[in-house]
Amino acid sequence: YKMVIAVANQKGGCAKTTTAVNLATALAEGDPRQRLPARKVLLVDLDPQGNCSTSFGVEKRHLKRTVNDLLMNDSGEEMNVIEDFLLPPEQLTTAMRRAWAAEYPDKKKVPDHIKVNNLWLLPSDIHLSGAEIELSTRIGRETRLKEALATIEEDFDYIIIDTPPSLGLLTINALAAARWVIVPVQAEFYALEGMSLLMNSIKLVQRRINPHLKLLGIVMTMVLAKSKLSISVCNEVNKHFSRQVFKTMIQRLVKIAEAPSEGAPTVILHSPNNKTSGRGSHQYWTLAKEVHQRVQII
Amino acid sequence: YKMVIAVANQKGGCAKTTTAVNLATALAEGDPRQRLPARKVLLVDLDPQGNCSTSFGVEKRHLKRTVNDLLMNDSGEEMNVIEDFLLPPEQLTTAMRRAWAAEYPDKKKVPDHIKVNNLWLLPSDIHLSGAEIELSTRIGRETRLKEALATIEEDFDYIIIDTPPSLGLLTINALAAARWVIVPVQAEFYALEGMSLLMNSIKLVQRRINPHLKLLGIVMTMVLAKSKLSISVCNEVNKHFSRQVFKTMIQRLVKIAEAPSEGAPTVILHSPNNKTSGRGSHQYWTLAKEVHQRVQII
Ligand SMILES: Nc1ncnc2c1ncn2[C@@H]1O[C@H](COP(=O)(O)OP(=O)(O)OP(=O)(O)O)[C@@H](O)[C@H]1O
Ligand SMILES: Nc1ncnc2c1ncn2[C@@H]1O[C@H](COP(=O)(O)OP(=O)(O)OP(=O)(O)O)[C@@H](O)[C@H]1O
Ligand SMILES: [Mg+2]
Ligand SMILES: [Mg+2]
Repeated sequence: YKMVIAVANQKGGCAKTTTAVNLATALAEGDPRQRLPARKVLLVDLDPQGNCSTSFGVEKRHLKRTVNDLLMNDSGEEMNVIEDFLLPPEQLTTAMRRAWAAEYPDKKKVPDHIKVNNLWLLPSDIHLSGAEIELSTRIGRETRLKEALATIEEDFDYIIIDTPPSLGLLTINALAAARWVIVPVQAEFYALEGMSLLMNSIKLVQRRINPHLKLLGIVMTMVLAKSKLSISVCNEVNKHFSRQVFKTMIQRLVKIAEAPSEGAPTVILHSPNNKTSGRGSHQYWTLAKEVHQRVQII
Repeated sequence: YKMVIAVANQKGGCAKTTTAVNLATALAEGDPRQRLPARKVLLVDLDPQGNCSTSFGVEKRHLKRTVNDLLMNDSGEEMNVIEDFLLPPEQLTTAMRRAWAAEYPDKKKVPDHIKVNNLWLLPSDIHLSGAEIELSTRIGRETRLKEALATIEEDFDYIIIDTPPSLGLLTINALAAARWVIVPVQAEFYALEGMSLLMNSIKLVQRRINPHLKLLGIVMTMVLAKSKLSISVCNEVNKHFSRQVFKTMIQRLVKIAEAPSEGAPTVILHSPNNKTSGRGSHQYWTLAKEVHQRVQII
């Protein structure tokens, strides 16, 4: 129960998936220079769009079973989640290397660093979009994910859950299963609007379903260092939530937006020490380190 | 029934609100030079985040009644929608001018062009986020918006509906009430993912609830003219949906992102002829013209 982290914000396009994918990958890989240990990580894709799978070049039509089957399981029998539902690191690595080769057909060899070691993925699929309505009348509709993850929790150091842009049953399931929640906030004007709605929902889940849930932090994303708008939104968020905002800010960078088309997270594609193409990678490695520290302290 | 347009895409942050707001405002204002007549327009905010209201500087805590009350109305009695629920152009203008003055405290006078003439707003509020689950067990859950709008349809030339980033009951209500649907697609990799899911949903609504519904067009948004990623996503969308993609593309421009903090749509804030700050305005005026032409022809 200790290390389940939901990444949530009902505002669309604020970098929930980008943050969940890069955070999970960096925490799995670890970085000895930063004293960030390698950890066994499970990434859960609870968004019907399945953008987490795309981030690793995974083709959704080849998936055997997805998180949808887990949530809808009414048979009462124990499922073998690790065997039947999770994509192991070897399978993710194969998908990444194939997607990278497709993006760079003229390159003879896929670089060795295009791989993951300690990361498993629980993929979603298109049918998950029906789950909200289908679950709404079932028993234990809010805690189905929590029950499903309870059987495998001991096998992982971190479980990171990507959520869809809404406060419906899928996100409630994620908040019910989580110990922590990370909220990405885009440094743009509309983003301020939804913060109070989200904080209300978190309080409601804490009171009614999951008293252990805590806000781990708020991460500012797509920040444009020199933009008046960005600066004023960051100031506004810091004013209302000062202690909870992570020191690490993620800037709006083309390399981060391009990573999904190359089939791998930016923390894998680019070395954090590369001054030109590695700035996004560096920022997400720094965020992973900050997350790891906060989880230890609290 | 002829001119109800839903703006929908379950991918978050692809500029649904920005497109709905600027399109509604341009169609309401009209532009004699472009032979675009002024029209009486209603903008419906069906997103619990209420970003449409923010776009006009409307403070949500002062709202008397919202779209939520309309959808949840089980009393069977006719409501006086125009009197009790809609914000008229004078009220939107007051809110815009107040928000603009707050953003520019050192300016003595608010410019005259900060106003709207023919635009009404049906606002949403935070309670709408509970509507998905509350509606799911009520009679006629999919056509409540259609019924509510039926009483006022004759009073407007266009009704534009902004939707939340999901394919749940709120968006289904919008598609059931609409004659046309406009799909904004961000020129980024993840955006391609959700297109088939959305097209399936539109087909399902056409078959089961609303046979009149047609795709009016796909508009590419946040396009970066020189970016490899943008170009390849635009090519991909054109390959699969060629005839349906609007000729007008909306570029990623800072002035468009800054408009909500000034309390007015970019088509009002900036003249389309202003070469430096008016490019976004010009692109949305051109899109309004293209929408007007398509609706006439089909
Ligand atoms: N720091 C960044 N710089 C540039 N582009 C970014 C950055 N972070 C994310 N993006 C891009 O912005 C878009 C939105 O990000 P993403 O899909 O991760 O957000 P999301 O919150 O998961 O969206 P949704 O609400 O649809 O789930 C994507 O195209 C992504 O590649
Ligand atoms: N062409 C553009 N150039 C720059 N920024 C833009 C552009 N269009 C929209 N934006 C900004 O991008 C963000 C997302 O846009 P918007 O909120 O309109 O999308 P949406 O699809 O309505 O999001 P949601 O899924 O949350 O409803 C906003 O901060 C907006 O100001
Ligand atoms: Mg996402
Ligand atoms: Mg919106």
